Amino acid sequence: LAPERVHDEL
Amino acid sequence: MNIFRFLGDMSHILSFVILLLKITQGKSAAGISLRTQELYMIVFCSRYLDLFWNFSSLYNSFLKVVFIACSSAIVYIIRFKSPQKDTWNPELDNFPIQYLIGPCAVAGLLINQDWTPFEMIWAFSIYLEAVAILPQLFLLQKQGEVENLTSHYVAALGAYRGLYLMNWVYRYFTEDDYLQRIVWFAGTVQTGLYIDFFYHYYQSKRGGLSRPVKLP
Repeated sequence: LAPERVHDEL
Repeated sequence: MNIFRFLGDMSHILSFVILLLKITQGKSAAGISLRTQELYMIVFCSRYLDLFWNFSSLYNSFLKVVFIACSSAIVYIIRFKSPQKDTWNPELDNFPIQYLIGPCAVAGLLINQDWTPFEMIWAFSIYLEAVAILPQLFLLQKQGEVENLTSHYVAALGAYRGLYLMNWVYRYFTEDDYLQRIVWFAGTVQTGLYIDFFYHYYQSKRGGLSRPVKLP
């Protein structure tokens, strides 16, 4: 599984 | 962070300021769709659930709280506070938002980033935000003419996601593994919905004199 990308945009 | 995204967030904040001023100072919600405001409240409350576990930056977390607070306050004022609540017309502002929420929820379940419950909710909020302005645009269409402050509110709201589109283009060309197809697609749809409004807004504001925005 791709590492969970943290949403850095609002 | 880049200038497009910063200006986009500032435009979004401006839209909140204009709307809050209008309904608190003007003591009237005439011309404002409560349905759209309710959708925005759902969008922010669902998308920013990760306030509690994802910390990206103080800027991010602070604005998440501001957006949840402002959208909730707007819904509260229009729904419950006098005299604003008496200026809301349920016959006019009657867009069936269940036909927006349902498909967005299904889309969030089927098409999301990491197949985790939060990512499904996050994708739902992105899709819902793209169509949340529809009840407001339908209300303006019915009224034909747009009150001045309301036109600035809708323009600021449209500009925010338009600036985000530029931000995504910028990030795509400057960052290596930047890929966000979900927001790219939804943001394009969202901005597309404003094209017609922007055309009439520009026509009415051209030449400095502020003729009211007329929608056919």
